[in-house]
Amino acid sequence: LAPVRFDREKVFRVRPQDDKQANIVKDLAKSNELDFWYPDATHHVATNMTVDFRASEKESQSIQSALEQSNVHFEILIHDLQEEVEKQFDVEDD
Amino acid sequence: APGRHSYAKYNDWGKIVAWTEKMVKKCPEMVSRIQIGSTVENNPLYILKVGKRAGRQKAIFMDCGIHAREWVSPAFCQWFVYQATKSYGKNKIMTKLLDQMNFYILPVFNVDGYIWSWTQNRMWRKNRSRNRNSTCIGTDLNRNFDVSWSSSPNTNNPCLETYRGPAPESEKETRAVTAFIRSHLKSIRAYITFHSYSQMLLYPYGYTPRLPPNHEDLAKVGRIATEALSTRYETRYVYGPIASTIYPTSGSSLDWAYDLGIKHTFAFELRDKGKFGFLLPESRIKPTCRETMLAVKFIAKYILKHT
Repeated sequence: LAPVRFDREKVFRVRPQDDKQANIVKDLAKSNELDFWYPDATHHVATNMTVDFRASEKESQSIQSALEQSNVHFEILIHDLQEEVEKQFDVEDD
Repeated sequence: APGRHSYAKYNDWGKIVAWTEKMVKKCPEMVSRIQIGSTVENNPLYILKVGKRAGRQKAIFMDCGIHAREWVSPAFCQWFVYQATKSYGKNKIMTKLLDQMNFYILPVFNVDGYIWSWTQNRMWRKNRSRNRNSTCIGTDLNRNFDVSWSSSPNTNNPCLETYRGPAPESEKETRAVTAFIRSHLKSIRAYITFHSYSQMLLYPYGYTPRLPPNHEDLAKVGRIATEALSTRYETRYVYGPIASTIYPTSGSSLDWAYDLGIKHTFAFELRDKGKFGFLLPESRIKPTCRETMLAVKFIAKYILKHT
């Protein structure tokens, strides 16, 4: 098997301001394959919690649009996960 | 040939196994290796016992790498063994600790998952056991312990990252660890587990908002340990009970060890706070380990004196 690649996959950071916004994030998780980094599952998502999740390149655009339309504040922590995977090995061999 | 092990880099499983052999050969009077079981894919589960004397004395059990993708965690366990052996006879505190207590260190708990995260999928979290009636693979080992195992919602779907397994202790890795801890319960005074990320020091409980009877003691240790940690690079950690500090969990190793009778149990969520997440660059391994060492040494000193 070829190793999984993460080209242009994104990690979003969202901070729902109220229950409505928390539910928007939960709904996004139902309709997209999100990998929750923090918290580790959708059901923990709550108001005022910092939520980090990974999304595929394909789904990232629609997720971004949905968050913008719902006025949910977000930032993109990682724009290209594959780049970060490669950049983690930043120490030369002894 | 596994290649060269480095404390400044992430090491794959082959290098870690070779490193355990090397540590035993290099410091036979202080380090011994115990195989406590094997994984579904038949990889050995090794514990390193680090301490100067044999016999009945206090011990601290530490594990790293329950979650495969949290690579900085196994890096810390290796760093701890290295620092302990290197500073014995030179550093007063470490010498005292190793003279008077043993450390049982499980450098990688979820070996199969760790290997998978190196070879196939860097973002893998669970172990690699097959699930009946599902094509989804793996159980979250930190939901598989026999403590309020079925109480959390949404952990019974094998396709979720937090799948708890078909039964408590269903996983070979969990059973190996619990059997070892049970058989050494008389000497083990503290249990520390290392995760990443979010910079926290947690104590029980996760399965209930209730606080443990000695919560004031645990909070005091948490406060001083996080203060000690911050003295090196001013890295800020928060501390507190799992349920209110991070989020409620069930079936976690920390709560299980506490309810078994180990009254000082802690979980570190190491660096960082999300800039890199699970992909902490290797250049941050050493500072992360150095500062964490300060907190762990404080906890060990406290255990030696107060338990």
